[in-house]
Amino acid sequence: YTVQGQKWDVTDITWSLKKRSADPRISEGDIIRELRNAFNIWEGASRLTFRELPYRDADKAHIQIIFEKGQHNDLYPFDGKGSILAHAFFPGSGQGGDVHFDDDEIWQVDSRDTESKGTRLFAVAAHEFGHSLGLSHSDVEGSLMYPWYQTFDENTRLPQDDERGIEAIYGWKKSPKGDRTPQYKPPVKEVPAPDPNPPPIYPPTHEDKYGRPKTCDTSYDAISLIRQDLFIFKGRYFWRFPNNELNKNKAVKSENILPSETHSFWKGLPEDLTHVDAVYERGEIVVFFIGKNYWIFNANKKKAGPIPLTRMKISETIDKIDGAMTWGHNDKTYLFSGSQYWRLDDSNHRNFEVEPDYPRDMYVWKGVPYNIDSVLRWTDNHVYFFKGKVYWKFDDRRMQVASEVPTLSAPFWMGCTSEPIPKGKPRTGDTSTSSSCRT
Amino acid sequence: APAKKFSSEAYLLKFGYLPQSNIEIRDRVSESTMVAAIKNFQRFGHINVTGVIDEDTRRLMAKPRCGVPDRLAGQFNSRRHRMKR
Repeated sequence: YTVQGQKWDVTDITWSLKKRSADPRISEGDIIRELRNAFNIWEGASRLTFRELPYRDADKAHIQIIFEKGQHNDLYPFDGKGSILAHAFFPGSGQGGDVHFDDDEIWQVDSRDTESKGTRLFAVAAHEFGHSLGLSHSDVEGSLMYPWYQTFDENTRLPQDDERGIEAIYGWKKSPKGDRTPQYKPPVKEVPAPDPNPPPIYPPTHEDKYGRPKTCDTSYDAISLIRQDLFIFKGRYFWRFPNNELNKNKAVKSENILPSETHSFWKGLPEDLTHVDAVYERGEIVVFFIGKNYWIFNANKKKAGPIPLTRMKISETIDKIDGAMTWGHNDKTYLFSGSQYWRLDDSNHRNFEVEPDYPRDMYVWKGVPYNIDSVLRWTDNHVYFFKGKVYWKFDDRRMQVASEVPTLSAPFWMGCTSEPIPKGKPRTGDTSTSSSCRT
Repeated sequence: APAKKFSSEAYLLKFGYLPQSNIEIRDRVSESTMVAAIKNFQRFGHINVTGVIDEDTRRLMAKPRCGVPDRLAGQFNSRRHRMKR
């Protein structure tokens, strides 16, 4: 088995059938039954539980399931009957966890149906849900995560390779006695209806008593060089480091520098903004991304906005842009969101559009994690990707991160002093490290 | 076998055996890179490792399958992402 690296932070995972097959031979009830059985395979072998949400709440589900044909608003168009049957996204926000079935296939929803010579939906769904939970393909023949289609029915025990894979991500399933019991089946229980007014969930705060982000203990929502000054955005605030304060090592000194409120400097951004998702500068213009909209500025004067991302020909399923930068390698502008990226044709400032053969999968940027917080093209012409409290320098020539081990952001970008890290050294994927101000 | 829908190179690129960086920085695929990609694919699919697109390889490429790449970033010629028991 191979673990992709992303996982759900919860063990109670919700799913919903958002768009059923258009094939009149199979009913929605048949499809739901096949999907439920496929989830049961994973539930029986892990600590995870799966809860079905009704169609009206499909957008709230961790795993949204659709049947589509051909191009369908992601970077993996289906190819008609045969060859590619379905695909899924690894855990994450936005499309993370979602499963798409090719509706040009002849889906078989009953193991007793030997006439239709179709593809058993249950078997493909069980495989795709493995991706939704964080497993990549396995090269073990007979494993559920083997990439080529194989028959598999709901009475089959989850193969050992897959069982170990899911245990590696979410831990062992415990029996009521507390010992490890693979394939332990929980007692059947009534699933309560979802709370129509769930309590709000607030992210953990890294703020001082005035609500400002802590300079030496925070992640960065957006970061950009604007007129050669470094701007770092977090929540409602930003730090500005003038060019003449950047030291010879290109690091900045920020001791005692307090952040300012973003909307009071960038007049024209919403006064009630809670954060900025991404910012980049190109020529005279500065582009801000917040949620599903963007704004265009010249210096700190608004020229246009809010403009919906769809105007850039970005799919309406994208809720935000994680990072934006102009790449030193080719001077093109790139946008990142979740596991995807786009190249933007912004040569004509009145007509921003992503190029036609995008989005593409971010694994092109080898070693950069999905769902980045921000990205910067720095004065050394290199690109730096940020996630949590760490960053990766990108090597354009090798097309991969310079080091798989990320570096703490605060010491370099904020001039803070590193202190012993309580949870061990930072490592790839560990974005929970901290540092403290020199003062 | 059903009709093949992708060229061999497109298939290897799509499923992660050829690095997609070739697309972004417009490098040409060298012969050695292509041979290594074919061998990795043949090993993954448990067919004879010949380094050339032979009949078994074509047949495997035509089989119905999942659309997610077999090899993700950083997994070329490496088993470091496999978890120890």
